[in-house]
Amino acid sequence: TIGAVAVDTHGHVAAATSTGGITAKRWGRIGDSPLIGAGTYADDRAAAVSATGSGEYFIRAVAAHELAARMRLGGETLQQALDGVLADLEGIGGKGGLIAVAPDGEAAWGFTTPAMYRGMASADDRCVAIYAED
Amino acid sequence: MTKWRIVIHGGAGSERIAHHDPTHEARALAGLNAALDAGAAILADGGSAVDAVEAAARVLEEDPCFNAGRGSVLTEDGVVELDAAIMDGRDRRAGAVAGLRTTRAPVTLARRLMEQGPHVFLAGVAADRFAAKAGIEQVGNDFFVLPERRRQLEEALAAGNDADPIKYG
Repeated sequence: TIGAVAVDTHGHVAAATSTGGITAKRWGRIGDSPLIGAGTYADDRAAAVSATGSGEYFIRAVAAHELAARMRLGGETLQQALDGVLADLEGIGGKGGLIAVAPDGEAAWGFTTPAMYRGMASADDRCVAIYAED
Repeated sequence: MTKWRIVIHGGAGSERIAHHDPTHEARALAGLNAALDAGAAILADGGSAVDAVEAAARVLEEDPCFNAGRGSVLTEDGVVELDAAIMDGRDRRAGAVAGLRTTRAPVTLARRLMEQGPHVFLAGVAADRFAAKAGIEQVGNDFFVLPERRRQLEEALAAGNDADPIKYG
C-alpha cells in the first residue's frame, strides 16, 4: 500500500491511497485503502489521512475519519489524534501506520509495525526512512 | 499563506528484508524521494494539494518496490487486483475504486470519479471498462506482475493460515 497526504499554500488538504491489497488475497477481499473514512480521508476542518496495515481493523475503527473527528470534535492535536487512533487499533488487535497533515501545515506519522516506508517534505526540510529505528 | 507540506508512505511492513533483494531498501528510499519530488514541485509552485497527492501516488504506483500498481502483491489466483482512493479536503469530494485489473493508474481513475462522477466508488471489471471509456490507459494484468511477488505468493500459500498478511507492506 502507498499513500500521500498534502497541505497546499492555500491551507487545503488532500489524501490519496493505492494498493494491491494483501498477498494471496482471495474471495474478492477489499481492505481499508479505497474505503473513504477508513484508509483515506481529507477534510479542511481537520486533516488529511492515509493508512496502511491490517485493513480489516482500519475498516472497523473507521480510522482515517476517527483521526479527523478527534481533532474537529475532541480538540486533539494532529499527533495526539494519530497516536490515539493507533492505540485504539492496537486495542482491537490491529497494527499498521498512519500519515496525516493539517490545514495549518502540521504533519504527523506513526506506526505499530517494525517498519513503514515513509517520507516528508516541505520548503525547509525533507526526510525518508523505513524502520522504526531509522 | 500556509507552509506547504507533503507526507507519503509506502506501506507498513513486519519483516526486515522481507524481500530477497539486498538492493531493495536503497531502491525503495530512492522511490520515496522521487515521489516527494513530484508532490513538492507542485506545492512549491503554488499548486493544489489534490494535484500533489495524485502526482506522488502515481510515482509510487509505477515503482515496483511498492505494493500498488506495478509491483503489487498477487491474489491467491496469481493476478493483481488494485484499489485506490483520493479525497479533497476543500469540499470532501472523493473518488474510490476497487478490484481493478487493467487500469494502469488506479489513483487517476479515482480522481476522475471524484471530479466528474457519476459515483464515488466503483469496483471490478466494470470499473476498468469505465476507465477505458474515459480514456484512462489500460494494460494487461501481467504489466503489474513481478517475479518477486510470485515468489512471495508461493511462500504465503506454503505458509497457509500462518502467513503474516502484511509481511510485505
